[in-house]
Amino acid sequence: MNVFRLTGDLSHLAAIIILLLKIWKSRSCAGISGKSQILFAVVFTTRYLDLLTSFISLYNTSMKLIYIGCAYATVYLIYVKFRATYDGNHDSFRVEFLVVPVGGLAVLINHNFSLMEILWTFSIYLESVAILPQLFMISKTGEAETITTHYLFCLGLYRALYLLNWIWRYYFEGFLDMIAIFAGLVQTVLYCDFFYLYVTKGGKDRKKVMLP
Amino acid sequence: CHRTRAKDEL
Repeated sequence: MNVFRLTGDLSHLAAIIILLLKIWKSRSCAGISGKSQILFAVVFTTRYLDLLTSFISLYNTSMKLIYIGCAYATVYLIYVKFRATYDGNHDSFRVEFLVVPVGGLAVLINHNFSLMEILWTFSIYLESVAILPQLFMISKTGEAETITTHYLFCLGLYRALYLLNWIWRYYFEGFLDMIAIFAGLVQTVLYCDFFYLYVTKGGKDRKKVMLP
Repeated sequence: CHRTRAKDEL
C-alpha cells in the first residue's frame, strides 16, 4: 500500500458516496445514467468474487463490500425508488456494444485462462469504458449538475492515482500488470476531456457545467 | 512482466 493507492481508493469511495448522497438528498436521479451504474455493479460483482475464495486484509474485504453494497444501492435508487425521475430517454447508449467486445477481449487476453481470472479481466476492461453511457448522456443533454461533475472528477481521479500507484510498484516492487495498466490508461484518457472542462469551467458560481 | 495480477488491489 502506497500513498497513491490509498488516495485512489479514497477518491473512488468519495465518488460513490457523492453520487449516492446526491440522489438520496435530491430524491432524484435526473442526469444520472442508470446504464453506467448497472455496468459498475457488474464490474464490482465480477471483480470481487475472490471475496468468497481468499482473504487479503480487513481493509480489502471491507472496501470491496462497501463498493458492491453502494453500487447496488445506487442501482436500486435509480431503477426502483426514484424511478419516476430517471431520464431513460436520454440514457440511450447501447451497452451491448461495450459488454460484448469487452467479454471477447477478456477471453482472448488474460493472465490465466480460468473462470475467475477471465471474470476479473472482464471487470477490468468493462470498468475502463463503463462511464461512457454517462458521458454520452451528458453530451446529449449538453449539461451536468455541479455535484455530478464532482462525482465524475473523483471517479476519474481514482484511476489516474492508480496509474501513479502502478508506476510506484514497478520501481519499488518490480511489479507490472500490463492488463490493469492498459485498461487504466484507457479509462483515464476517457476522462481527460472532462478533467479539462472541470478545471477551466467548473467551480466559481456556475450552477452547471456545459459540455460540447 | 508478471503473468499475474495484484490481488491486494481493489
